[in-house]
Amino acid sequence: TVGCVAIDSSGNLATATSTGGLVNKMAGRIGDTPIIGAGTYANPLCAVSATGKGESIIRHTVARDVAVLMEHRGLPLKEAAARVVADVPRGDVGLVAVSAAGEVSMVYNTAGMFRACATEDGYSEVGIWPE
Amino acid sequence: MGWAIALHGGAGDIPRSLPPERREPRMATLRRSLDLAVAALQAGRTALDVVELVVRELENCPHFNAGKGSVLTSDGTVEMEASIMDGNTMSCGAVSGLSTVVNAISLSRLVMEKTPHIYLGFHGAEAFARDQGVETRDPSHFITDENIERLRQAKQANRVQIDYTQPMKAQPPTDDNSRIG
Repeated sequence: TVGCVAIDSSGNLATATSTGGLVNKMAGRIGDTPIIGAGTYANPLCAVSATGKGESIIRHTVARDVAVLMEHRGLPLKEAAARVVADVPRGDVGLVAVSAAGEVSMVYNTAGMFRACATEDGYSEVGIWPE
Repeated sequence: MGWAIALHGGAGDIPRSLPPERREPRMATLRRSLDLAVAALQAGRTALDVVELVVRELENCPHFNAGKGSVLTSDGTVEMEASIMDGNTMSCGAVSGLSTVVNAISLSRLVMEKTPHIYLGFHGAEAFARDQGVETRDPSHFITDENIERLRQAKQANRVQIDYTQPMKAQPPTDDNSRIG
């Protein structure tokens, strides 16, 4: 699975996710990636793209839950994303997200996640495992 | 706070022992995609354009599980899926069950922008792709030797694998859903 989230100079947010799914999956199996609110979600507060075991991500409506914690609990992006990922069975999920404030979060409960990010103030990161 | 971008190439059981010949092509694609995105954002492109162009870049890299390099179903076929969403308008598009479309993410954007629907799947999505004239290839274009081997391992272990699951010894069938995904 691959994904990208972005906020542009005008403050617009967007997310995109694409995948081949699970190895050895049954023909016709749909994962989290195309299900809005599970693997992919964006609203005026944040944009989220998830990856991992689709069945877990769907059950936990991962992408939408990040937005809900921000919207209804007033949590900042990093805290909202960390809390959602912590609630999904270990080894099943990773996500990247950006917020309307330009915060970036790349969080996962797997051994690693291929990830990269950059912000206008000059920060950038490319990695696989926890630093 | 200005523009910001984040991208991923999949999460999973990625061993720290991953050999350089498996790690470097992926890292190079992440860096190239990040550079593409930064240049596009600095040029004033919209967030929607940027997320689409980054995911196209990743779909076209055979080392990631999307587009070319998609993993295989138990039938040895590819069934690709994607979705895209605009935060401001909450417009969104999604596709599933694609076996010939080179960039599923661009087809999902066309679903968002050219149809009254959100989600098209399987033969309807393939027909829409032909109708829209997006690039398509023979399904064999998307199948790599590495993924044929991964399917063989997964079948041998009688389990499904998320991205980067490492080969394991054959597991006795269990009654959880790990055998059927």
